[in-house]
Amino acid sequence: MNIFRLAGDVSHLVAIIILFLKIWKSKSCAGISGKSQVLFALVFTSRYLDLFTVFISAYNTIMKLVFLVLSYATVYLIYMRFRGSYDSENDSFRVEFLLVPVTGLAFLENYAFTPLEILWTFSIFLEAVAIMPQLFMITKTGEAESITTHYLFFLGLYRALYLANWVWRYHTEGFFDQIAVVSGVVQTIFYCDFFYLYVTRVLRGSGKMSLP
Amino acid sequence: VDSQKDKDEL
Repeated sequence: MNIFRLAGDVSHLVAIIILFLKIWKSKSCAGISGKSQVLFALVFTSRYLDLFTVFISAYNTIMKLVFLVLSYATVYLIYMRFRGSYDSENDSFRVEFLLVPVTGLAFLENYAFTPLEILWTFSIFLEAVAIMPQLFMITKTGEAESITTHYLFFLGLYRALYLANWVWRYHTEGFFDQIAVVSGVVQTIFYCDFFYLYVTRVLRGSGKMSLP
Repeated sequence: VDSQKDKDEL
């Protein structure tokens, strides 16, 4: 555990809590892609199956459980409790275009051809692209509420901090996780355009982020 | 450096 890794985990947690509280307090999930949230719930489910097989640390177990519970609670709020506010019309990204190639890649490139390892690899690849329905929705509607952009900022910052963590670990321990690093770079690249808009429009302006 | 996976990372 180093400072980048810890800051990355905290950033990830902050992002998920921001989104949950936004929906809970406003009683609305307007502007939020339910599809992206289902994909993230799927990411955590397929990655954290090792909760049943190995114990790593209390920190590790608690964080995994918190991520799982919050991701399913968010999906519940969107599709059940506040489904009246769900904008299914604009949440029209075809997730099979992500799931099919990601599943295929997980079978081709993994650390071991075992169910848990393939599911872990699937979760790493899926996480890299899971935000695409949300970014697609923002592009389609042309705007995002500032609280939604704060959520996206912390979610992007999380993987960027993990990249710093991997650079640090490579130099200090000689550690290199090829699957996670390559996917992490791809994942972070997806947020670069958003980071630019966030700094130039949300932080310097006020209120909503609207696209040109 | 061999490619390896760290089970601790989230």
